[in-house]
Amino acid sequence: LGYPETKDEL
Amino acid sequence: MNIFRLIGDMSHLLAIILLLLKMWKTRSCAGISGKSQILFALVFASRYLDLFTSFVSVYNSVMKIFFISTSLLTVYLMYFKFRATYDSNHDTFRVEFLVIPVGGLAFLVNHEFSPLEILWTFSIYLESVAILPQLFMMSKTGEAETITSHYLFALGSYRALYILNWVYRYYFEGFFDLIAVVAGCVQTILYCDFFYLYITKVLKGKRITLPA
Repeated sequence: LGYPETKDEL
Repeated sequence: MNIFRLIGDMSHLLAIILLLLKMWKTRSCAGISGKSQILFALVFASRYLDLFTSFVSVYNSVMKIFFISTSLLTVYLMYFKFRATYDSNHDTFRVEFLVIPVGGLAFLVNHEFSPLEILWTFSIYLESVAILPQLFMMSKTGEAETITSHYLFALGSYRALYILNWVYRYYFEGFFDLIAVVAGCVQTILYCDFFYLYITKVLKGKRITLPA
């Protein structure tokens, strides 16, 4: 689990 | 991309288009909180700075550019073109009581202490409460036009659908972003009272009116 470096959500 | 996320994004898009169409057709921004609209413009401007640093997809970039430009257009229409119709006497929520604490929180609770990440966090926290001036305005005037109600319903549904998207992504992709999830839940909860009024009144053909 982690947060993505590149955020794909708006 | 899953179905909840896609419908959520489309709902967000629909909300913005509904608001712009309402203003353009009636040549008026009566009943709309300019303060909420300025906060939304600030949300998009601080969140989508990554347009310049990373590319995700054409969909992603087009939507970001659309959100930034339409939010600025909305603010322009309210404060310049249709300023005479802006109901500033009822738009009296003190936005500094939102922006300052949210800014402080973004500095303290974030994924990474870097400028872009802090701005992203700030925008997520700010979005969760940005509708409060609009809800405050409606409680002061005690009413909302039907088209304004449709706008708010679409805008609120978007984050509720994102919650379903996060549940889906947690189970099927192992994705979990605590900051986005907590803020998204707060945001959705703020709309619950409005959702209740929308379902019990607007969907039955009545306007939203609140007791004085």
